[in-house]
Amino acid sequence: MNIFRLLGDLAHLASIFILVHKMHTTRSCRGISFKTQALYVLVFLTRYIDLLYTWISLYNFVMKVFFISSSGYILYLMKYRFRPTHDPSLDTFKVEYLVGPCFVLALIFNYRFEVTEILWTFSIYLEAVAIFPQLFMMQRTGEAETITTHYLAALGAYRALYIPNWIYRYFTEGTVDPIAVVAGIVQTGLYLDFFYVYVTKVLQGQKFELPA
Amino acid sequence: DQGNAVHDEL
Repeated sequence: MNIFRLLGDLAHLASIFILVHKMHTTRSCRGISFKTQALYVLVFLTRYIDLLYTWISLYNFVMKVFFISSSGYILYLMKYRFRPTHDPSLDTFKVEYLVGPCFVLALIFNYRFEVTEILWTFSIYLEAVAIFPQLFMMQRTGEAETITTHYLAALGAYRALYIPNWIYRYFTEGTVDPIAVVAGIVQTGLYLDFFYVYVTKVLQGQKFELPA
Repeated sequence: DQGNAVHDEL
């Protein structure tokens, strides 16, 4: 564990708290893509299946259980509690285009051809692109509530912070996880456009609006 | 060797 990874994990935790807080205070899930949130549940379930047979640390265990349960809770909020505030006509990205190719890629590019290993690899690839429905939705509406942008900034910062973590681990432990690194760089890259608008607009007190 | 990869990250 190094500082970059810890900060990354804390940013990930923060993103979830921001999202849940937004939904509770506004009593709404407006502007949030149900599809992206559902993909995160799939990501966590396929990646953390090792909870059943591997013990890494208490930290690792608690975080995994938290990510699985909080992502399930968010789906519950969107599907039941605040269902009327979700507009499926804006959330139209086809998730098949993400899930299918990620699964095929996981079958081809993996460390071992084993069920759990392929599921882990699939989860890494899927996480990298799971934000697409959310970004697509914002592209369609051309705007986002400020609190939603804070959620996205924290979520993007999480994977961005894993990059210095991997560099640090390469020099201190000599370990490289090419699948995680390549997917993590792609994942972070997808946020660059968003980060630019976030820093130049939202952090200056302006509304998040995309050019028409 | 990534053989029996232990995935210790989240």
